[in-house]
Amino acid sequence: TVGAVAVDAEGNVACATSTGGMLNKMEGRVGDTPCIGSGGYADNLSGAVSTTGYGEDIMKVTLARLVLFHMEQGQSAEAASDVSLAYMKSRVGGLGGVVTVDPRGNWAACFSSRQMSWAAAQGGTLHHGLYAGEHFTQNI
Amino acid sequence: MLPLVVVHGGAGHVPKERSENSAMGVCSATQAAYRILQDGGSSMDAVVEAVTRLENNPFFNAGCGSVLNVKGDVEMDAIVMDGRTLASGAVSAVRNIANPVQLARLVMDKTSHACLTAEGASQFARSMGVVEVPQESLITEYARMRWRNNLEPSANPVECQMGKMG
Repeated sequence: TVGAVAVDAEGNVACATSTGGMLNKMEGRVGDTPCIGSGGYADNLSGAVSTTGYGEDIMKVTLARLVLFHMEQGQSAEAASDVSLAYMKSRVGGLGGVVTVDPRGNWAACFSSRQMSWAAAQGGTLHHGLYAGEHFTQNI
Repeated sequence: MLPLVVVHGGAGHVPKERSENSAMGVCSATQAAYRILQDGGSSMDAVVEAVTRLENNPFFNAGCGSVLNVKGDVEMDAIVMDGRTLASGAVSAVRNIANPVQLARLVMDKTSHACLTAEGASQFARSMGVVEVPQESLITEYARMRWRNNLEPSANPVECQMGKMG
C-alpha cells in the first residue's frame, strides 16, 4: 500500500491511498483502502489521514476516522495516531501504520508494524524513516 | 501557512534487500509532491502526484508491483479525499490500469458516486479515455515469486506480508 496526505498554502488538506491489497487474496476481496474513513479521510476542520496495514482490521475500527476523532478531542496528530493504532492492536489484534496532518501543519508518521517507509517535506527539510524510532532529516 | 506533505509505503515486512529502494521511493515521491505545493499547487494535486509516483515504482504494492490474488491476477483499490468539501472518489478491484489513484480522482471529479468497482470501474475508465495497460506490465518477478510461495495450503500470506509482530 502507498499513500499521502498534504496541506497546501491555503490550509486545505487532502489524502490519497492506493494498494494492490493482500498477498494471494480471494478474487473480489476489497480491503480498507477504498472505504472512506478506513483507508483515508480528509476534513479541513480536523486533518487528513492515510492508512496501511491489515485491511479487515483497519475497517473494523475505521482507522483513519478514528485518528481524526481523537484530534477533534484535542489530541496532537502524533498522539491521536499512536492511540488509534494501539486501539486497533488491542481490540482486534491488527497492525498497521498511518500518516497524519492537521490544517496547521503539524504531522505524524506512526506504525505498529515492524517497518513502514515514510517521508515528509516541510519548510525546506525532508524527513524520512523506515524502522520504528528512525527519523533522518536532510535539506531539500 | 507552510505547505507540507507526508508519504508512506506499506506497513509490514520490508526485506532488507528492498529497504533502500523503499526509502528512496518515498523520499522521491515526497519531493515531487512538495514541489507542487511550493509552486502554489493544491494539496489534492500533491497527494495524487505522490501516490502516482509510488504506483509507478515496482518496489511498492500498488500499481506496478501490486501483489497478486490467488488466481495470479492484479486487482487494485484506491481512494482520494478533499478536505475542503469532503468530496471523495474511490475504485476497487480495478484491473489493467496503471494509476488507480488517478481513476479515483476522476470518480470524485466527474461523477456523483463515491466508489466504482471491478468492471464498472473499467468501463468508467474507458469512457474517460484512460489508457488500459496489459496486466503483465503491472506484475513484477518479485510479486510472482511471493504468489508462488504462498499457494500451498500451509502458507500464511498475511504473516508473509505483514510480519509476525510489530
